[in-house]
Amino acid sequence: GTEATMHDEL
Amino acid sequence: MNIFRFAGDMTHLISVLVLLLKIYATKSCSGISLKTQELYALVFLSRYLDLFTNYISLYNTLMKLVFIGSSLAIVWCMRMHHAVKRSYDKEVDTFRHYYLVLACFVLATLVNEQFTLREVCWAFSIYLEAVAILPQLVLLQRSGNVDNLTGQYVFFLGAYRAFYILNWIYRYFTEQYFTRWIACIAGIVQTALYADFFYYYFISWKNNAKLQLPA
Repeated sequence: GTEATMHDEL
Repeated sequence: MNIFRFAGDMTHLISVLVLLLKIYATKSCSGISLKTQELYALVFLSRYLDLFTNYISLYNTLMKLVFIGSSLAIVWCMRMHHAVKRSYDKEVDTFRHYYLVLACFVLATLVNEQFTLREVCWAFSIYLEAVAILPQLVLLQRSGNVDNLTGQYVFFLGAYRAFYILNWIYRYFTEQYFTRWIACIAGIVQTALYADFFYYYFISWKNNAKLQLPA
């Protein structure tokens, strides 16, 4: 499955 | 985390501190666009929805709280504080920023990483941040001369996203599958909007003269 795009930036 | 992103976050933090200093020290917000501040508050609120749901690091959480808190505090000050709101020149700050919000929202529903609430809000915040400075730049051109703190505020605000572009280039080459096309393209547009401001800022710094933007 497509991993949820982890937004690790501010 | 890499040095470019850390430098970008610190530059962004400095721009917020310079604005808070200007408002607190001079009890005035002359030359500051309330509309840009409102757009930035909306950018942070729509981007940091996951503030309490997915924890990334203490640094990440703290910085999100600082950006949300400071942007709301500045909007509150400019709208409610008796001394500060008197210095707000609303007849000069006339950019129709609601159109920016609408356009960015429509674009975010069309172009996003996934059609989920969180991703549409994230894309919306990225697009909105790219154009949020427009009311401020228009106000500076209308009001002609720019006081030092306001000029420094806009300069650091513009410089931070330039550091982020270096961060995306760095991550693209050092991490597999790292692509942030939406953020990267919007970040390039955002930084490009400051181009002429940077030029006049550099000229004023070189000639040690007051920052003047051509009308």
